[in-house]
Amino acid sequence: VDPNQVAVLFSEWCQMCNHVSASDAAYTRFVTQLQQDGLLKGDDISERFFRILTELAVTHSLVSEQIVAPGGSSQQSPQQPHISYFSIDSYAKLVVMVLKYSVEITPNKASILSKILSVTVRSIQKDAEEKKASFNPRPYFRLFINWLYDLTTTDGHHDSSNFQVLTAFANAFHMLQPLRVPAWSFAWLELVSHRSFMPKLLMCNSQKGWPFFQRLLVALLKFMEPYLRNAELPEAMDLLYKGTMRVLLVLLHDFPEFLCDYHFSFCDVIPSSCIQMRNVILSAFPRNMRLPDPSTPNLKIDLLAEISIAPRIMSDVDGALKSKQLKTEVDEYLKRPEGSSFLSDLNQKLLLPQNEASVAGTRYNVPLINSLVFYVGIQAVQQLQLNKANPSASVQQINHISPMDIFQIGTATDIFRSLITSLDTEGRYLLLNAIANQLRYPNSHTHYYSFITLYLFSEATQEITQEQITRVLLERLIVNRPHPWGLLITFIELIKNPRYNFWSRSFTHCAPEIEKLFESVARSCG
Amino acid sequence: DLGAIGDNLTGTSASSGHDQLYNLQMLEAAFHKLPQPKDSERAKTYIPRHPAVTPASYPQVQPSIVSHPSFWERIGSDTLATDMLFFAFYYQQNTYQQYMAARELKKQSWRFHRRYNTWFQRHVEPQVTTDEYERGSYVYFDFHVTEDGSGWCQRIKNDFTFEYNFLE
Amino acid sequence: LGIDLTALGLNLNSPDNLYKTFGSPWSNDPAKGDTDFRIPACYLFD
Repeated sequence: VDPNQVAVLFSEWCQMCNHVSASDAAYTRFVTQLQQDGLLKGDDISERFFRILTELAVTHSLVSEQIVAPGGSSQQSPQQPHISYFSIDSYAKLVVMVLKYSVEITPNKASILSKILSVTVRSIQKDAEEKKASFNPRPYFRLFINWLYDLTTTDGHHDSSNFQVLTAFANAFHMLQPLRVPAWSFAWLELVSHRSFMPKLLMCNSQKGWPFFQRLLVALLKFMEPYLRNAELPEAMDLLYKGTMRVLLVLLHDFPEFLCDYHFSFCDVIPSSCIQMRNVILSAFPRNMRLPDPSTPNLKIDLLAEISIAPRIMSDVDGALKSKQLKTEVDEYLKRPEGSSFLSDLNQKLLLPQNEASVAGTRYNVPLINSLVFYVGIQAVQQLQLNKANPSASVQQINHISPMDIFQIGTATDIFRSLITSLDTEGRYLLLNAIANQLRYPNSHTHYYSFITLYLFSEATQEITQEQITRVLLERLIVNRPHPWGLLITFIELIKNPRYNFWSRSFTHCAPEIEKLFESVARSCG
Repeated sequence: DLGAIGDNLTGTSASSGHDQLYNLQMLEAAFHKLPQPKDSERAKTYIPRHPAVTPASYPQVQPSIVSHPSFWERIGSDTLATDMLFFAFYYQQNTYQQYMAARELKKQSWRFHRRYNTWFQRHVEPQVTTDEYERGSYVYFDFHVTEDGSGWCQRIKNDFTFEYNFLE
Repeated sequence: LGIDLTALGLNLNSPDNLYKTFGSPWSNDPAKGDTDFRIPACYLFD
């Protein structure tokens, strides 16, 4: 494939695109010729052909970047320079026409598209790696936008072919995630959240696109995680953070079930200090659900029908446990706790090796703690529902602490009780965070973890533990809204129910500012 | 399994070999090359397929108002307005004007039949309605050649079956 | 303490889906109407 010949072909194509009387027949003839020349077989020759076309299109679009200042000297404008997208639009159109008109040589058009996308991905990766800070993402952004407009549809008649196209793009975007091409990050997020991609992927083919989008969102959060550990963000990262928050708000409004189903995956990659972002995800609830106002006087949580229904969980809950060979030990302990030494050194197993801890910014394996807490709780809830004699009895069991309660769910609770006394302050904080991450909309998990939170408070042997439980709840409440429903009802129960004697704890009035803070939060909870 | 997801032992990304400082530097460089709104806008410029020479006193470019949604939304539903919509639809294909004309026609309860490339409107409630089709009397807009001449007009077709398979 | 999420340019009380008018992650402004209009293939014929 001679680059000069490709340049001639591309020039012919661009002239055709520019011609006012260009018709589909002319486009068809051109594409047919390409096919007859052996350029569309999907082999190495095709790849080289499309790679050269990509380079030509991008190079020509950036030729106009230099702006001539008065006096004739060329200088870089401090604002965004003008880019001509004619070559990019023409190349994008060629690909669309190839997909539309070429007779299948490869099994299906999605396969050809995937090949072209992988050529584009490699071009971007190479360009970014070579040019580094001077890499310009905008021509490639334009290329993708054109394709998203022209190759995807919201037409339900073509759901399965649309799904193949969208997942081909999702895979390409995954290859171009910020961790791999950081200079492409802004263009990446704008494409991934674009109305021609994100809603289509989430709406088509009975939610089969959800794992693909989850993977993209997790990739973004992984990139930001080290920087989000700090409250002060560099300007560029602050923009990316706010952009991510906008996207999460669109998801919260339009696709809350998506955030509900994958909440565990997202919380795993958000730093514990990034409270508002986590709250946005945990505040999601199914659109057909009406949440009772947590501040309703005499609200009877136990009578809500939803608390006996387990939420749908699509995340991989026990993956971290399995990778550390802990799952089998947990299962054995839950089955046969008597005489087990599982609890004696469990806290040690949650630590990271020192060299990894310095990179992670914490001494603990946070995903492992999250996985342990969630897995154990799910087992406890399942066990409760299996054992219940009748619905009302099990509801009473989960709400009121009684010897029967402890017998039914004591083994799971023992794990939490043991850890909360054996862990140090940092470990305890992370454990309580993992528990509080399950305080969401009304469902059996929220109900169980609310119970566990309050139970650990009332059973705590040291006030420092009660203070830490309070702190974990409070810091999630003092950030700007939204606040998850389960968090609110748990905190309200804690401060209202005389059983917990909350206001007599010394930490609630250890300083005037703290007293005012508690009063303010209590007022805002109604 | 490192607590901080995505980082490996040396504080670099396992996926790319880049460290946090490098990633931030690239992000900051990209901060000055953000996609602009016009990067995702499609051209609405109308290019006539068969341009003709007209007197210089005639407008030589389309008025910008026809690229504005509110022009189409207020066009009305009288015969002249509907004729304008059909003109834009059939004679300004692949433009924003065609898109808006189709949108307004649909608002006026016209429906496009993909096989006949014709817009139909129910003249009366259909006599038969199933999951696959409806049948009844429809107004349609078409180009007709008769002994008296030819031209675009609206006509009524009785006992027409509109299969939903062909509904756009 | 986070940020005031109501100041990010999104109408969080909107009865319609937000994605339809979501302009960009960097902008407080909604998308300009119909900038991404798409002509179905069946609208293109002789």
